[in-house]
Amino acid sequence: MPVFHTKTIESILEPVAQQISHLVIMHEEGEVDGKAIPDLTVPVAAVQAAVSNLVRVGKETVQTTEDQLMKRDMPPAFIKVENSSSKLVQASQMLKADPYSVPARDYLIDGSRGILSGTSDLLLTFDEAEVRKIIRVCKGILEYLTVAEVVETMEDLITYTKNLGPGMTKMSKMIEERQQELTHQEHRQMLVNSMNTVKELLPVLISAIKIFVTTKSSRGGGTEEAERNRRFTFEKMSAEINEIIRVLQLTTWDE
Amino acid sequence: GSGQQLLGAAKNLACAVSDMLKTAQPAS
Repeated sequence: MPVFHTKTIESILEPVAQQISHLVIMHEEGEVDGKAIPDLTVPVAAVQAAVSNLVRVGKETVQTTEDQLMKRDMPPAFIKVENSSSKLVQASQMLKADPYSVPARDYLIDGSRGILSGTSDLLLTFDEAEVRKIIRVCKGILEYLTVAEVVETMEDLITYTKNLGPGMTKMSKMIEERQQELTHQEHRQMLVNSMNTVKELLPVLISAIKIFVTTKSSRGGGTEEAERNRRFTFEKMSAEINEIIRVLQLTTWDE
Repeated sequence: GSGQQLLGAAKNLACAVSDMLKTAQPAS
């Protein structure tokens, strides 16, 4: 079971997570007992600089985004990484005074974990905002699907098909990219399946509308049935898009 | 855009922490 739910986040954080685990195990098994830890002044300064840079870029992202949730959720991650960075500075100072210091090792582990956790929070917040962009496109399609109910002429139908096409293509592309990003195989498959169903149903819906328009203009019977048929396809498509929206918001923790 | 910058900055930080942890391995 992957811990990080996107490949991008996984590629960034997984190596550090493994190293921290390794350090913790060595620490717990006493492998480091009685051994000196080398001077960390230089690498810790590099971490501090990287933290400052991440926080700077993060604050710029927060300032320029229109996503209110990201504006709200990202700043606590800055504080977490900054505090953890201070812990690492303390650890390096303690180790300089005493390379065998046990509390310094705890600070080292805590600080590293804090940076991992804060960076993970930050990346997740960013990723959630990216997901909301996809969801907005999906919701736009959902809304436009309802217009199917007011299509009454062939001219309307042409306009409707023309308008729906580009949105569908955009949504399909975004879902395809997103599913490739996910580490969770089941979630990937769910997105692929639902998107395929939506794509398959699109011509079915257009055809159902066409039958409704033709039936209505011929003033013969069957209008009600055509309407039912159209609604059935519309509801099926809407259900699949809602399923896509639901799956997009799942993380590996939502099992 | 800023998204790529953010991911890049996170990647740099992760690398810096990795390097630090490698240095922190006690000499045997």
